[in-house]
Amino acid sequence: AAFKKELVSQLLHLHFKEDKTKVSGDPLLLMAEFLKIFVREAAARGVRQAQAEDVSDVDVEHVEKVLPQLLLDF
Amino acid sequence: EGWCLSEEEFEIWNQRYRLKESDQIQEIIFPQGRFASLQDEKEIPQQNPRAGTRELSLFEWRVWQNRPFPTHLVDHSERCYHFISIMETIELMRHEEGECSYDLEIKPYLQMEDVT
Amino acid sequence: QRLKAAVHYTVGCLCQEVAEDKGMHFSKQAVAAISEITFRQ
Repeated sequence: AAFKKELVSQLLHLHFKEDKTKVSGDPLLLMAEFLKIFVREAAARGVRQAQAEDVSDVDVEHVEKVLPQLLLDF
Repeated sequence: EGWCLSEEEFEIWNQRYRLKESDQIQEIIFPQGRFASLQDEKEIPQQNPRAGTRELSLFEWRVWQNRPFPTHLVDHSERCYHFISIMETIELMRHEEGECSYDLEIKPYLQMEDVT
Repeated sequence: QRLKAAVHYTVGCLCQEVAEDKGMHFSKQAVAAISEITFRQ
């Protein structure tokens, strides 16, 4: 699974002032890779927290516990 | 436009990931951070979350933040370790009564000519 | 909302991979939380 370049382009354009702003392929691929790493890190840290609590289901609260440090790491 | 979900992807999303009215939590939001010292030009009115909405909190588990959580492929940043050390200092001070150990420790080094 | 749904779907697939990798399961709410955080990021 991965973020499609076109999806990343749409996401970036949410924040651009100029609609005409263009982003070429490489930055889109880099941003897609960044988002993939971010999601996998969030998921893996949520898993670690659930495992530390000896439960097999990762729930919101496991994500919430690791959230402050996750956001400071990105 | 190539970015939106295909029919098949939409079906999977709708079935596997979409939060529905029938779910206990129908929506998860991450409240807009606000800068206490600066008046936000676009002040977002603090709306009360609707029933069924779960607001993600950054301070619900604050007392757990005085130690580094395990990481996966991305290590903790310097500013994250700084945050953790501050949370540890706060945790230690939390149990103090009256005198503040930080004050007692640092006061002997204060030279008034450094600050006037 | 379509954009959010596309992000949510992609996040769900990525979480699925991590879940299978670690032999764990993600609740829908946990996936939605990671999706909301990613969208905000």
